[in-house]
Amino acid sequence: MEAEVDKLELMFQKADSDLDYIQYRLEYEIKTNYPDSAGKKNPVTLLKELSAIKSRYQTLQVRFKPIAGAQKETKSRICATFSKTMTLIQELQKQTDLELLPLTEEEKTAAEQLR
Amino acid sequence: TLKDEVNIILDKASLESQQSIGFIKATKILMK
Amino acid sequence: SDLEQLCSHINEKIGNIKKTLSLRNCGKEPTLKTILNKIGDEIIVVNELLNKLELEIQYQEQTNISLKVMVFLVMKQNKK
Repeated sequence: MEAEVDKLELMFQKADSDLDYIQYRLEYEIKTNYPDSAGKKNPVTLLKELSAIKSRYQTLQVRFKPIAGAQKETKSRICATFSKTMTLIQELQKQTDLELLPLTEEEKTAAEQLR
Repeated sequence: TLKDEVNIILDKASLESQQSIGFIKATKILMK
Repeated sequence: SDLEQLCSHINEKIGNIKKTLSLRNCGKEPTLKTILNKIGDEIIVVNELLNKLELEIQYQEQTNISLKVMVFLVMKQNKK
């Protein structure tokens, strides 16, 4: 039984290396028949570049996804803290009867934008 | 296609950048 | 599952060989050659777009850092 298993394993290894050799020979033939010239690449090179582009895009997508979520969370924390500060100031204003200057146009637009 | 997908995500990223720039400016004004 | 893994490994290699075989005659026929060239040009364009996207992502990561600093400053101001 052991011998059978070893034999089977050898067959798979041979099949694997045969496939690698076929791939290598095909690519070699294409590269030889159609060498890369300026701006014109052979099919094998293009195939490799295509898979490189796809994996690079996947990597950038994974990098980009968490950024939007993190930004949203940070912005909402800033807004929440600002509104707390504004409430505090209004409370203080009441208690001290101090009249604060009204918001300037620029500050109003900024507050609007934050809201 | 892949190109379309990249264009879509690029537009989205640029839009978000613009929004963040505006947000940071507004925050700085209110912090003065 | 080992056998399934082995099977998919071999199938993947066979798939690659089939793909390369189909490309074998690509460079001979003029029409396929123009398609090849077009694909080459498209790859250059997509690479440039990915460069732009990478810069945009770096910029957004920087923006995130400055927003985090802002949270800290706003909270400090709130305490004050």
